[in-house]
Amino acid sequence: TFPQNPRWKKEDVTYRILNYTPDMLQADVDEAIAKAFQLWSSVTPLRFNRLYSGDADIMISFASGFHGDFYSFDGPGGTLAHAYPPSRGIGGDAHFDEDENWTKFTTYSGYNLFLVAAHELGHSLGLGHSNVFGALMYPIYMAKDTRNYRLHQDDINGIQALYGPPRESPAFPTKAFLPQETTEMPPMEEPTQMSPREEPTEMAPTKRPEDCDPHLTFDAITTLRGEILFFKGSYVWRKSPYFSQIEHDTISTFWPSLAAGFDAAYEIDKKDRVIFFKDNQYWAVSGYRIEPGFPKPIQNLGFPRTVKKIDAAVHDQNTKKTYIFVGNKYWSFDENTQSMERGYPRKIAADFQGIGHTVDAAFQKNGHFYFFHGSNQYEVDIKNKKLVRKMKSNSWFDC
Amino acid sequence: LPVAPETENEDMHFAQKYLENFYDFKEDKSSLFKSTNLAHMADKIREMQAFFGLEVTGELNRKTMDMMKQPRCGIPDVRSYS
Repeated sequence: TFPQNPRWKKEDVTYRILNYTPDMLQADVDEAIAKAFQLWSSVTPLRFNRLYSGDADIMISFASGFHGDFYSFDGPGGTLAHAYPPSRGIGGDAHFDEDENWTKFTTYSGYNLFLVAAHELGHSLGLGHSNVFGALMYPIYMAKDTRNYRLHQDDINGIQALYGPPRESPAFPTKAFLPQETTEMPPMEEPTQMSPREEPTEMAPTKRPEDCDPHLTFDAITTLRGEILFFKGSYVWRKSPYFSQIEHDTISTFWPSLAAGFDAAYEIDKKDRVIFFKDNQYWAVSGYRIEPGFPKPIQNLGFPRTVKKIDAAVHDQNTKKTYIFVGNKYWSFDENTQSMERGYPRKIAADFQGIGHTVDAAFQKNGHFYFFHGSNQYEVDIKNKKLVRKMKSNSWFDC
Repeated sequence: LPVAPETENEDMHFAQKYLENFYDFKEDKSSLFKSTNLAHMADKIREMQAFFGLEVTGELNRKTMDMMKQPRCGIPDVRSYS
């Protein structure tokens, strides 16, 4: 709660929607706000009545930048909304940043108005922020499935500390829930989450292999903005030039819709772009963002229909060519012309001395290619394509 | 994910603004010593890291910057809300 625990000294609280965002149908805004109030009324004695004129306890509005209080909004991203604790005047009011893209869905392309409104109305009723990861009153936005949305027990404990439990129910913690969602929802994407208080639950049923397991193999490896990302199943190992320790993440932390893992990956650093391959499709991402129009079939790159999946890919930033490995052959894709080079595929062993087998994963760093085959790694000089040395696949993990 | 390293100064400015907005950090303009403000800022970074369950180091490491850049509510996390 806020200092001195401000709360409404009555059970009938009024609200009024002063204006609408052009991002959504007015009916969808009305519904999102009503559902957000319903979430709180289902666990307290409070009743919320909508006014259409005059002064209401909770005035709801959309605005951007400076909007008449001391807390100007900051454009897209960053601060999404804010609300004031119960009191006269501005107390209870909730402001939403019109520079955000508001939506009734839970997709990457916008912020779900119901989720943000439910959080802000928590403030309007007197709740502060929670540091319990997964609680509605956690300060950071997390896209979640809003069908059957349930308040976290931490939220219920907080609001009932201010207003007590609902009249008709026994005084025990209740699970707030919403009636079955009527609007059709697009397929849910995993909630985007930062490093929570408790360790992220791993996506894959299998356990993450040990960093220094001598038999460790990888599905795909790529550089990304100066780091090296090693992929296996749904797991990621991150090697950063800025930090000594290896960071352990899951793919869903960065690209929830690609959580199943990859066959190959490569970075075109000049374009701040990473290409991921899985089966006969590929995606282009920039940071967290999956570029629109993906996935695409790998045949778009010029592969024959007989190629069903890619083993490995690595970009040579000097020649602007990308080598893509399938079985014992490889293709050369020209990133400038966006087409396969003539005279390919060629045998890997014919051009890369010492690499006499298939390639599971590959990346380039400091003028060398690193080819991975099983638990071994081969360092190859990019210019003369000659084998420099052989190492264990996890030599980058300082075992 | 990492951001391009050349934005380190921007990060410091961004972090100071974030801590002013949400953790009641006030830069002591009168202080002749930059180190005083840096020490005070490190305290506020520790407070923010503790709130989010990050490793409490007082340093602006990547995870802390990532957390600061997440879309969020505009209400402070620290009680001195006025």
